[in-house]
Amino acid sequence: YSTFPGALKWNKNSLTYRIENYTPDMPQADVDKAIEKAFAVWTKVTPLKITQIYSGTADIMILFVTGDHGDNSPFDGPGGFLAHAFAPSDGIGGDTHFDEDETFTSGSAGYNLFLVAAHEFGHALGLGHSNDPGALMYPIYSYVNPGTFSLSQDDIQGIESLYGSNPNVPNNPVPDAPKTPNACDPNLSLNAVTTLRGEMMLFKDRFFWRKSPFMANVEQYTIKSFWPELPDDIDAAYESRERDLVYLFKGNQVWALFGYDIQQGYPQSMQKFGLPAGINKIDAALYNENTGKVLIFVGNKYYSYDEARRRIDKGYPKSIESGFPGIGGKVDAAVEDNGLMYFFSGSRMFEYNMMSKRVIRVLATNYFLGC
Amino acid sequence: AYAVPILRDNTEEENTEFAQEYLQKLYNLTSSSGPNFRRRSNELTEKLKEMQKFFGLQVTGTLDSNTLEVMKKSRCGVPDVAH
Repeated sequence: YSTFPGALKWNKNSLTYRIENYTPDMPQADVDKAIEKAFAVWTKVTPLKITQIYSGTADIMILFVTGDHGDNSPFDGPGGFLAHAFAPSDGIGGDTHFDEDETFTSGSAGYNLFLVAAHEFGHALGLGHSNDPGALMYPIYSYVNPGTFSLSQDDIQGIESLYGSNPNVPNNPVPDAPKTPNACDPNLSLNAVTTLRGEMMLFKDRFFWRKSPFMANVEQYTIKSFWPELPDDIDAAYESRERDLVYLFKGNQVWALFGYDIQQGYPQSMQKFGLPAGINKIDAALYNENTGKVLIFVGNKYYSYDEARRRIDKGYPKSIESGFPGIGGKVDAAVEDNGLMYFFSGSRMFEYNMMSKRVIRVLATNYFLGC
Repeated sequence: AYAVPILRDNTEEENTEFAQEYLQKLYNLTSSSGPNFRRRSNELTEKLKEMQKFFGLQVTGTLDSNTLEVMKKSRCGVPDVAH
């Protein structure tokens, strides 16, 4: 997290806000609710009390404006900058402006006003931007379900560094605040791993790391900052070299990516892979380039799927232990890269040679993450 | 024969202008015009590196496609570095 130079903050715990005008994008009552909820995000974890007034000058004046609106920070039309807010101080300090050229909503269409406002009020209370992609104070907009939204640990530590914690909330920092997965956590486990046209994508919770053979470092993003339609916490993924598609599985649904674009007509039912009825979730999947088969892992068993014939091969399922001796009973994720197979299980990754049918190395799960 | 000026790809020009404006607003790049081309070019490289570092991108100092992709994402208009 970051704060403004001099750790600018309000020197009082009771603040006021006033909504000077309303966006025509949403019913006025919905705007009021979104703004109120957005302040509540911060008052829940601090001693601050923030109340609405309907006339006069409030500490935090809220405006919907377009283009050059007289504060030396003009907006830029649809897209680009969505809003901005000023650090705590008298006068314009705390004031929050939304770009009326955007479309604000209560849902996932356009830009969710609650999410944008909660971020901007972080600034209005004294927070700068965070480079933690899971933090609310990350500068790039990324839709999350407002119903399940919660501040990240990073956000909470930031705001509490300015105002301390909420004396009425027993344990601080809020114990269940989500932490962004750390690539260098020795205990890191993964949800899914796949290649994508020479890159590798490693999924964890609502994030993924993107590793390119041309870049030394690995980039971390929220899944929804690339694909708002995709779910978090995916189960498995593999790249079909035949079809130049990446399949992503969650529950009994499957999505397809063509490059970085979501393929039309998805999600589809996983039943299209011909798995036995009753299988509503898979653990991992990998594409075996030698055979052109897709290996699908479920519990301590695995299936071989023939993409050309669109069906499961005869004689399956087989036990993972018999097919891949030495990698243990169950896998979290699997990927083939440069002719070797990699099986992820908890904090360990097994490098496996399909020809010699044996484990070559046992490495850390974060081996590819450049720690 | 005379050298016909090779018109740089229009898009490249636009992308460079876009990036300069982005860095001016969010990373304190001083104005992109002025007499000292080398100094301006160095500053642009440094500010690009600063932005790439903030977003965990490959720190190249050049306007690669990844960097441009991040610059084009919808975001908050408050600078990433303290003005």
